[in-house]
Amino acid sequence: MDVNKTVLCESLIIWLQTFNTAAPCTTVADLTTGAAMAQALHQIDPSWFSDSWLTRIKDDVGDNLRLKLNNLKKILQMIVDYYNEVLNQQISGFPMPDVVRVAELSDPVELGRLLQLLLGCAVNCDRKQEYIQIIMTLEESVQHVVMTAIQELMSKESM
Amino acid sequence: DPNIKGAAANEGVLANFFNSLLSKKTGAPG
Repeated sequence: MDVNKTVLCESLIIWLQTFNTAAPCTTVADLTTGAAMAQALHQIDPSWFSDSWLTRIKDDVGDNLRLKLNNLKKILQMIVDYYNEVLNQQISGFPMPDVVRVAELSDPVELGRLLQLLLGCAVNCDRKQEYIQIIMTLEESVQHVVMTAIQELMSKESM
Repeated sequence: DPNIKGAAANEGVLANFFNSLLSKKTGAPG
């Protein structure tokens, strides 16, 4: 396992906890349902990640792999569309997370990539000031990982 | 103390980065 990528996932879970989502957001397994990520995205831009979109993300999937995967696919697609249509940023150079591995194996590397894309939504949206200021209150080691994650995203994006 | 200097430098790097991000315009074309 790539230690750096595990650190990325762990640090971004700590960051995601600042959204105080109703869905649990403590472990990799918690996030594999997609519910906490969807609720955070709804806070980031409720006009894009709308109420009606959020209702299509099932929050009681339990261990049902098919339902988990459906949620994660919807989240990834909506994030990619957000970059393309709202942020006007092409992220084709960024390796897309394998959501099958997230759902089936709770793979922290792939989950880290998905969280990295979610982070990019937060620090580029209209309310980015709010989210960046929250990041600046996190522990320095977490801020470092977040900074590196944002820099990597910025290096892959092209207008 | 080099440790204190290192921590301060680290803090400076983070502050610089996030402050520059704060001042960056939002991605949508104007």
